[in-house]
Amino acid sequence: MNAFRLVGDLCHLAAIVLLLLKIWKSRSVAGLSGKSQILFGLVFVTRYLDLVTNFVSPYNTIMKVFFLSSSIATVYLIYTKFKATYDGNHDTFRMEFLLIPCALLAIVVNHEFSPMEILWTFSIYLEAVAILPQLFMISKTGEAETITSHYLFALGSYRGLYIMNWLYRYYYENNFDVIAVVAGIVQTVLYCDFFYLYITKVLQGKKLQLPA
Amino acid sequence: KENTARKDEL
Repeated sequence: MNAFRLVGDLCHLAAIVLLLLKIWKSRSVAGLSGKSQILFGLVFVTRYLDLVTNFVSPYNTIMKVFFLSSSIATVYLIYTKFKATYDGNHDTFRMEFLLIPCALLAIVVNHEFSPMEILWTFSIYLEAVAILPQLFMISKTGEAETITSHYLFALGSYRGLYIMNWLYRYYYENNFDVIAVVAGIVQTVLYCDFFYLYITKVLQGKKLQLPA
Repeated sequence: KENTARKDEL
């Protein structure tokens, strides 16, 4: 474990907590893409299948359990409890356009052609693009609530910090996973446009409005 | 092979 990865995990945790707080306090899922949350749930389910078979550390297990349960809870809140506030008309990104390419790529490009390894690879590829429905929805509505933009900033920062973690592990632990690194770079690059808007607008106290 | 064995990240 290194500081980059620890802070990255805490950013990821903060993002998920921020999202749950937004939903619970505003009693609304307005502006949230249920599709992205479904994809994140799928990412955790396919990545943490080794939750009970491969013990790494108490920290690792606790975080996996929290990420799994919170992502499933978020999907539940969006599609059942606060369904009335779900803006389905703007959450129209076709998930199959992400699921099928990621599945095919995971079958072709992986470290080992075994079910667990292919599912892990699928989860890595899917995580890289899982935010697209959410970013697409914001581009359609033209704006995002401030707390939603904090959520996105924390979520985008987490994988950016993981890139630093991979650099660190490459130089100091001679540990390198090209699949995770390439997907992590793609994932972080997808947030760049949002990062620019967040820093130039939200941090100036303005609401996140996309140029019409 | 070490990549598949060492899955210690979240």
